[in-house]
Amino acid sequence: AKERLAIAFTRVDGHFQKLFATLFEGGRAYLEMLESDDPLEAGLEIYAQPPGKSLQKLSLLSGGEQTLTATALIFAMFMTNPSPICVLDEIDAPLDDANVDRVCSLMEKIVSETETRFIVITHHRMTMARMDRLYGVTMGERGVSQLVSVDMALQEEMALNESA
Amino acid sequence: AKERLAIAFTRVDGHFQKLFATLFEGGRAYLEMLESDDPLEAGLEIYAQPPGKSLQKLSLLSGGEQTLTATALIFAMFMTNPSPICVLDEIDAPLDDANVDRVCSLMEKIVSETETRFIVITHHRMTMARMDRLYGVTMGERGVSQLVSVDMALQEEMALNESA
Amino acid sequence: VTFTKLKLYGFKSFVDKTELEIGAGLNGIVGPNGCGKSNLVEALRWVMGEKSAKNMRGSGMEDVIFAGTSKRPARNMAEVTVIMDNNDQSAPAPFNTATEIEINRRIEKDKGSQYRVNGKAVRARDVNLLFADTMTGANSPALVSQGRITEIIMTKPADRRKILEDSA
Amino acid sequence: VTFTKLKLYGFKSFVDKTELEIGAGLNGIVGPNGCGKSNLVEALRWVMGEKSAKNMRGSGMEDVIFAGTSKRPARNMAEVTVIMDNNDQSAPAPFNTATEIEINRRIEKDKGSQYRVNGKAVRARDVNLLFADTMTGANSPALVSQGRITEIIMTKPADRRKILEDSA
Ligand SMILES: Nc1ncnc2c1ncn2[C@@H]1O[C@H](COP(=O)(O)OP(=O)(O)OP(=O)(O)O)[C@@H](O)[C@H]1O
Ligand SMILES: Nc1ncnc2c1ncn2[C@@H]1O[C@H](COP(=O)(O)OP(=O)(O)OP(=O)(O)O)[C@@H](O)[C@H]1O
Ligand SMILES: [Mg+2]
Ligand SMILES: [Mg+2]
Repeated sequence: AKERLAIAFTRVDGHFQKLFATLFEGGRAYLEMLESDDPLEAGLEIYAQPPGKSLQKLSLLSGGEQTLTATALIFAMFMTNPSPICVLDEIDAPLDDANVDRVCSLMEKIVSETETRFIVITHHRMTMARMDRLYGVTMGERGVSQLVSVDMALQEEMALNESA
Repeated sequence: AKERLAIAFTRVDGHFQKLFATLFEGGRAYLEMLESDDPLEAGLEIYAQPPGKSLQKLSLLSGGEQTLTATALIFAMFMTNPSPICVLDEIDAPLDDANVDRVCSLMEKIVSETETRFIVITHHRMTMARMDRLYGVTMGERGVSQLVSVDMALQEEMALNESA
Repeated sequence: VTFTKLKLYGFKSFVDKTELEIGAGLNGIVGPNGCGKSNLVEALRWVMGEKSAKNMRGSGMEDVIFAGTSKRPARNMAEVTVIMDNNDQSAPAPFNTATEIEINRRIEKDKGSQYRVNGKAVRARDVNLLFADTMTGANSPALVSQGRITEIIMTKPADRRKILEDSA
Repeated sequence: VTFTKLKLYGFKSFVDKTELEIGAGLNGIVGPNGCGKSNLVEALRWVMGEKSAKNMRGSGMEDVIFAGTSKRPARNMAEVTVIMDNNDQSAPAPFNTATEIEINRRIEKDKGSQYRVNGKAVRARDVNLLFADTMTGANSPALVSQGRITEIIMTKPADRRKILEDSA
């Protein structure tokens, strides 16, 4: 089992390094497995260097940079164990437009390479605009959810209205 | 000190109950100080009931409902100990437009009643549109931050462009 | 295999029969806070065999049954069905011959969960195996729940290592 | 008292002299991820007397000094000034007579922090008292840092109780 973890670690780290550079359009990052007597230190540490910045532990990056780095790790774990479906619940909340754009481009790339189907829950206008189709969930009647299909023209307009 | 905490608790809870009803346009919530032998249970628990829904612990609400409830608590603590300045760093990320609108209305109400000055950091288009003035931070030169003033016409346009 | 549909009936706030078409590419789900989007994610997690009620914001498994509103009575049953296309015959035995695979999980008050695949009653572990083979499952990195990203950022290195182990 | 200005020089990514006008009402700050918005918040927290480097994402207090880029050398000093209007004379003694109060904190490599109020050197505790009286301070509920909301939602009830105690 220890060997399996080491193999998984190497594969995930390999994907992670590439995906980080893709999402940040440069820079570099890597995973490190720290052995330590200190239980607060031992485990999986993440080092990241956004383009033009210095190498830091994940905790020293900005909120959005941390989110984008964790997103690279999530996709790295996904690509190590690919699946016909991938569900993402509001992973884009702290990201600015430019970074949302790159996450969507990465998802489109994964779709074209693997035929994975994505379900993406979002409040972000730009993410909505990049979806192939949109479903809306409403609670017209209190406490009762209803699913509706949102057509593309309405999708454009919704992306204009929903200000996130 | 124990007495001071009890007084603070009562005042914060008083504000919290009103602010929750304001932000949710109904429903109710309250704080409870639990004494328990179980260290995982003892402490400050939050119970909330959004309009038309059943009373739950905070952990059972939706992501946005949790955020809005915690926002009510933050403002309740603020109004118990008011201050000439209030700084909020991206508190609106998981909120939809309707909820952002109510948080902004609440801030405007506090401004009119207390002359508090707010500094609000946001990626949310609707929040930007409700500010009295906007400042932009950029890193034109890598690793070097610059502050610029954003005029109102540009503010309108930025709110249209920044898709969150 | 490909996922094609998710159906809910009585699951949390989806009291009425609901059908989600899972199309090719990117399917976006939008809506106001608290309207039920994350419940959809939990429904998929649940039908894939999620064992822990805590992972679905509940204290017991029966918490997924529609609890009622002032206008509608509580129900005593919840069921979710996920439909997979198996035209490439890549599903594991004994399901590899079917062109379409329908996995259904149903819970009734005081009676626990029952699983069916293409109408035939199976055990929970058969469903777990089925999804383990397609690399998905309730604890797979393919289901990124709300707050998971924050968890990865905030947890101690030891817990982060556990997340990596679980996904391996 | 009213807050009117925040000035930064050499503080984290704000290597050049920067001045933020704090106007009446709602002041919005926007910009891309990683451009320095939270650094502004930390500058205010710092000049008000923040004692813990951890609360500002650093391991040591000197981490707030501009660390340099490929084009610009690191600096060996950082300073932040906050200006308050005291026309209503509500500031605590001995500052209650001044119409404007300028609080400056400066840190130099290997020399630690130095505080000044209206040009006169004071101790850190004088600054803490000044801000405690206006109900603000580095640990006040008036400074809601990024991730604080998540902390309130996610922590154990015992830690949440601590947050309430600190704000009292
Ligand atoms: N067993 C149940 N019966 C009825 N309603 C339920 C049940 N369990 C949860 N709910 C309701 O489902 C709603 C939560 O929905 P959900 O978490 O999916 O919201 P969401 O759309 O993800 O919101 P957000 O954008 O804030 O994340 C709550 O209003 C809750 O009351
Ligand atoms: N001592 C320092 N010297 C130079 N740069 C620093 C220093 N400390 C932090 N930084 C830089 O400041 C940036 C972080 O900025 P900050 O956290 O304010 O971003 P932000 O605008 O809040 O972003 P987000 O929207 O993602 O929250 C990082 O790029 C970091 O490299
Ligand atoms: Mg949700
Ligand atoms: Mg920030």
